Amino acid sequence: YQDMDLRNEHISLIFDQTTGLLKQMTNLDKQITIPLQHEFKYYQSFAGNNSKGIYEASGAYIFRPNGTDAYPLKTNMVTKFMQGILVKEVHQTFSSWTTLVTRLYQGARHVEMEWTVGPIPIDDNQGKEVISHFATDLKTNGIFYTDSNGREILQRKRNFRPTWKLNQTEPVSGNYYPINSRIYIRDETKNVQLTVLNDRSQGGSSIQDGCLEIMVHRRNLHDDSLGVGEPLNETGSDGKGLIVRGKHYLVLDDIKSSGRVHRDLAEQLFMAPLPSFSDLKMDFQQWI
Amino acid sequence: EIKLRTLRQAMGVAQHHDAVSGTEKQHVAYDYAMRLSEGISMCQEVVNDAYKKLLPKNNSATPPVQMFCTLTNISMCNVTELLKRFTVTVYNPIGRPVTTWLRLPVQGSAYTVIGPDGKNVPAQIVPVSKRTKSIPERKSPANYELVFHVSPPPLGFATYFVSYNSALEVFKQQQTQEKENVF
Repeated sequence: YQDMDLRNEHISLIFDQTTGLLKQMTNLDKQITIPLQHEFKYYQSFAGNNSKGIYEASGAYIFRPNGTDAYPLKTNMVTKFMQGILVKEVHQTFSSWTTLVTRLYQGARHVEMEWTVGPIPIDDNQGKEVISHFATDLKTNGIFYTDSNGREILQRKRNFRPTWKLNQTEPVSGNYYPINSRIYIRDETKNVQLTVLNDRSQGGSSIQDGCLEIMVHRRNLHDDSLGVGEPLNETGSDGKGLIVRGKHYLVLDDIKSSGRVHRDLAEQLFMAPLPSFSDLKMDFQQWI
Repeated sequence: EIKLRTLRQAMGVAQHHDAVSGTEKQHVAYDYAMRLSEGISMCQEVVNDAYKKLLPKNNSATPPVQMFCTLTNISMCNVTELLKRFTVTVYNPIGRPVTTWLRLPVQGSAYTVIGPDGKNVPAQIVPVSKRTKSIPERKSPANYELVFHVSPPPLGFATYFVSYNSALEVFKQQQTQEKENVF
């Protein structure tokens, strides 16, 4: 075993030899290197007591974890390294219900992370809220940035609201914000920005300095009594919980250049090229 | 216009707060999905009508009908999986040139891809993992994904010609090497 270096012309990712987890990212063009640990964790949902108004359960309307700790998935991790002429991939199996494919395409200036999560097990009678968690050493001073509606990027400050004095009673969910297209953290002194773009609206936050987390899937066993009248516990046709698949895109750059990179990329993701196919009854010469 | 209206209306309905936030009841979620799906199908007809006018015609023959695969994210596309020869037409809705990667679920282990300029396009065959594979009960789920680079022009389209190739040399060039570790 040795550390695995997944790299193209612009980016290098180092995967740890003992854990199999991502541990470092480098922008080779700008010579920016940060320690970057990525893993999937989950919060346990608060079961609540709906008969008492202030003890609402975590449900469709409310994300309310039972405590402030997110638990890592503890299993033997299987990692598969795949290498070809156009794309290099790392396939990670975090658990029987959580997998991730990290891709570096030839010439790409971003990392593609395709996650597949579910069906979330509930045989322990515990609802779970699964997050994709990134940890770095960036000094962010409680500040992170999310887009409010896919257009305007807003600065968020942990345990703070700009227009009133906040009495924070929910240290995790009270700091969660909608992410419609991107979230980022930056270290002004190092002049480094880590940006994560998503392919759908999600919730996310920076609960500790230098960290980012994005919620990717939830399965709850209790209704939050705010109107929907059923727990957020969707099942597929097989009666098991839903399996969800999506992508996150990682960009590491200096603060000044990051805007150009993530805005270009976001436009391309939002208005992605549309492929269509047709059956061909002729050979290439006839076709051309 | 009538065909476009179906998706417009479905999107309009889905502006309701419960669709935006995902707090709708389950049967309502199914209904939203059905409305959107119907709207998307109608829009695909519109795209086909446009391609009939825009794609070059071979004498009097009309261009072939374009099929859409909305499940490629779960490695599922009946066209690319079942046909040994097909074309991919990529439309770019942005007013600047873009380059992107296509991943098409396939069953063969080597393919020739020819671009709109008649030149060979480098391609790679990536195995589909058990977890990433589409519904296992399907008779013949794709075992591989064909990956190649596409560069459609601004607000325009580019057509790629894909055909199965059994040559050993192509297979060697396109295959992906694997190494597995357990931690």
